[in-house]
Amino acid sequence: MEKTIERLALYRRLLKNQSGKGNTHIFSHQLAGISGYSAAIVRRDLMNIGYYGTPRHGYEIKALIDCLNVFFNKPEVKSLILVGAGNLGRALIAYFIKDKTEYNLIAAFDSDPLKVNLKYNGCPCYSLEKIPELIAASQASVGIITVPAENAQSVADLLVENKIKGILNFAPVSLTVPESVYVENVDLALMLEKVLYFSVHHREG
Amino acid sequence: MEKTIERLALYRRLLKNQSGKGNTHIFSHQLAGISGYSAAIVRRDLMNIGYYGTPRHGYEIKALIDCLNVFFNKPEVKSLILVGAGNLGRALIAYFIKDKTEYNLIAAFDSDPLKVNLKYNGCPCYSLEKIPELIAASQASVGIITVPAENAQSVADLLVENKIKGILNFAPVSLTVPESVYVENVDLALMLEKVLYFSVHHREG
Ligand SMILES: NC(=O)c1ccc[n+]([C@@H]2O[C@H](COP(=O)([O-])OP(=O)(O)OC[C@H]3O[C@@H](n4cnc5c(N)ncnc54)[C@H](O)[C@@H]3O)[C@@H](O)[C@H]2O)c1
Ligand SMILES: NC(=O)c1ccc[n+]([C@@H]2O[C@H](COP(=O)([O-])OP(=O)(O)OC[C@H]3O[C@@H](n4cnc5c(N)ncnc54)[C@H](O)[C@@H]3O)[C@@H](O)[C@H]2O)c1
Repeated sequence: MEKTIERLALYRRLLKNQSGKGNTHIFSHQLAGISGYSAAIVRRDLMNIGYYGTPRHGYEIKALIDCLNVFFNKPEVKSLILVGAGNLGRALIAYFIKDKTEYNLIAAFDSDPLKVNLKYNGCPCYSLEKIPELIAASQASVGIITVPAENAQSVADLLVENKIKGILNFAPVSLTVPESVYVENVDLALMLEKVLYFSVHHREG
Repeated sequence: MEKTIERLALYRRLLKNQSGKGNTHIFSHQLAGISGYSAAIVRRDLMNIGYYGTPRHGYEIKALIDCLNVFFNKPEVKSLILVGAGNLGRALIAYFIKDKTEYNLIAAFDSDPLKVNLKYNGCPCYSLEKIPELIAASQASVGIITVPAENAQSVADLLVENKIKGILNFAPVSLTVPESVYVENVDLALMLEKVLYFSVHHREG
């Protein structure tokens, strides 16, 4: 399920690039080629969201993008917040603040009084006590956690208490959350260790 | 294979934490509990690197850490470089420069003349033409790519030309490299899309 969602999000990005180049149609084997998946998987994924191509012309790119947008609940823009405006947090703010069509990073939060009431790339940074009020006002359902490991769980608890349903966690700890909350962990140190290992021992399988 | 390496790296980190708390032994079911994997998987992973615990006392933590360090080729410190000292690159430099025992971030590189010959958290930033000389001098085998998408492939080509065998790629493009080069892609935008999706539609399986 999670892998299917990743693939669909990737197809959507690639199709937008194709559309940007002026292409109007694409065959499943072509989308397979640029996405790195087999044509069979591409066709099955798209059939799963109710989209069928015509053998003669392939998939109509604009219609397929619309279909994917509907699937990902566009054009309703989803709101998200970020907690921990440190080095990584600020890099993410700079990056995620640009793509305003897909989601809306409404605010960052930090426990450092020197960072509160500053703006990073136009994104306001508030103290933690403002989290309940801002989540309620924006109906934000997703939070990004970029605080040190020792504080990540308490931040997660605060987000969950305030109805956050999805967390993108960069702290190197395993968070405990209710079943109804989805957590995606991005463990960069572990990713680096993996690359260091495989740079010497080539993948055998 | 890749998942096994991730788990072994995680066990090592958790065991170091345990050792830091003064614990000398741990049972497989305890390591299972804190790592999130089953005891059977933990035991199998450790047997695969030649380590066996005693039922009475469990695994001896220090000996197991040493065994994992040998597996990950410690104490030989691996050198790595980073290309693209932008927002994300600088956050990574600040983070990776700290843990000097495991690997050594020897330099960053950037095409922006204003960034060349600056130091970020003590890590020197050079122009791209210095890549061959620095890789050769340090025997760096891993490169981190944090340049814009449109330049990622040419940077990858340059690294591969200079014998880099492992790449941690943050640019949202699929890199083309020889079979002998390992690439780990970290696609943060796709991770966020996944969380946005599952925050609304709960995982069904
Ligand atoms: N920088 C990276 O590239 C990188 C890589 C891998 C993992 N990480 C992880 O991401 C997290 C952040 O890393 P960083 O390098 O940005 O650290 P950082 O120290 O630069 O930033 C942490 C920020 O969180 C704030 N903070 C601390 N406790 C808080 C709390 N309870 N509530 C709200 N804000 C709080 C701090 O004031 C600071 O601004 C850490 O868990 C780190 O392990 C970072
Ligand atoms: N910032 C984030 O949180 C974030 C999140 C997801 C993905 N990314 C990806 O990471 C990459 C970097 O993002 P960023 O936000 O740091 O961008 P940025 O624009 O702040 O930094 C890019 C840096 O790369 C340098 N550069 C450009 N072309 C180069 C080349 N050919 N060789 C060497 N250096 C070159 C630039 O001078 C700049 O310093 C992008 O591909 C972006 O899509 C970033």
